[in-house]
Amino acid sequence: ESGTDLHDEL
Amino acid sequence: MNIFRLLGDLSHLIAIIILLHKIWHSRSCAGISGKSQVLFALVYTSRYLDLITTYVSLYNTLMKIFFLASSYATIYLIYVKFRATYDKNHDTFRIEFLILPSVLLALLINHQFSFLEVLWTFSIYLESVAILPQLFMVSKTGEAESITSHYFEYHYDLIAIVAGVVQTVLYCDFFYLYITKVLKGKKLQLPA
Repeated sequence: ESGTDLHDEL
Repeated sequence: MNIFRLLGDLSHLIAIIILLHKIWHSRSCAGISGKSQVLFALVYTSRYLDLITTYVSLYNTLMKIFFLASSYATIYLIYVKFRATYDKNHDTFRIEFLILPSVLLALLINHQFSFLEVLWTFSIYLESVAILPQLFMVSKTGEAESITSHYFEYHYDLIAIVAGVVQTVLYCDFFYLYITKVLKGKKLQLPA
């Protein structure tokens, strides 16, 4: 999983 | 969303509100490193570009907009509105020494070599060291205003973990300086 997949994280 | 993330988000939100409130009511930004605030604005800007590309939830969108807007508002207060109170002679950390290595590291160590992913990685690296100008300033002056807090989530991500460890060490140093210099009022003084 890449960082930009974590859209729900701030 | 879990309780830890919510508490982390809310702590962050409150820290920013306290900082802005304090600057506004004291009409002063003495003790605050403008350079650290510029770095935080850079962190949010490079991380939240997905505001344009991806919609997650109203909460997510509002928080991202708040973090972006408040970091630019803080910069405005420091460099424009209350410029006269900004202690720029003590805010002398060379931020290019943080930005350039973060850019280089993000280009070399990332999950995927794409524009948004490299910027996201850059923001994680930069966030871990963005407090350094503030730390440097406190170590010089022995003064501190409010401290903004940042956090990471328990997602197994080596990049975030290493950056988080570095950040924790730096914040421990900040805590140490706060106790020894600010609370105990010990200032380093040069002989006359």
